[in-house]
Amino acid sequence: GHTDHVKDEL
Amino acid sequence: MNLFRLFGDLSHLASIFILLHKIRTTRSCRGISFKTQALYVAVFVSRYLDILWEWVSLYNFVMKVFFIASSCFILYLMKMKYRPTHDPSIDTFRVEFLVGPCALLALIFNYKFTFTEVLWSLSIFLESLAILPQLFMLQRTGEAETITTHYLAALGAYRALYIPNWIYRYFSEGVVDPIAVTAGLVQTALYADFFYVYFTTVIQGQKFELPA
Repeated sequence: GHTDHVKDEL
Repeated sequence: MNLFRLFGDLSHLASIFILLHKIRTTRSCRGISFKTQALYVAVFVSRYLDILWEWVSLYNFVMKVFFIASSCFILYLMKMKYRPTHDPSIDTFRVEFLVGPCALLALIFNYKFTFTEVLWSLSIFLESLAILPQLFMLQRTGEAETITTHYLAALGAYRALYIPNWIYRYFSEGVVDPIAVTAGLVQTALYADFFYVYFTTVIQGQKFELPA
């Protein structure tokens, strides 16, 4: 799902 | 991590050090918009506090702590230490006209209607428009100290470098973040005329002056 979308960016 | 994003983050880091250097050497925050700096605190606090419950990497953690701490420190310098040099009469951008629409956008455009995801979208939208009070102040005064223009150039380059990063990640990892990309394009577009003046004056060694 989208909730784990790339959150590794600042 | 790719070079575009690394240099983007380093450019963002550099912008903070340039701003701190400017405040310390000129012992003033003249020409700096308090409202923009306050918006950045809101942006970082609302997006980077996820370090309290999520671990991405040491780099991610250290950078988030640094940006939250440094942006708060800058507010302290402007509001306390160098308060006499802060002229609120030229920092007139109505921030409520910026926060309102961003909040509305965040309620509409988010990846999941949860508190943290809506807050993340709000932070992304706010960051894209946070530079407006600073640009309005620049427009109003018509000129800026050279070091302030270097601060703005580094700050503008940060998210501009995220654009090739997003393109790279799309082709290499097949992932894309439409909310971050849209906001990042708007954020970079806002710097367009600043960069034009910056590269045609300051880089030629002249003083930064907006056409009257």
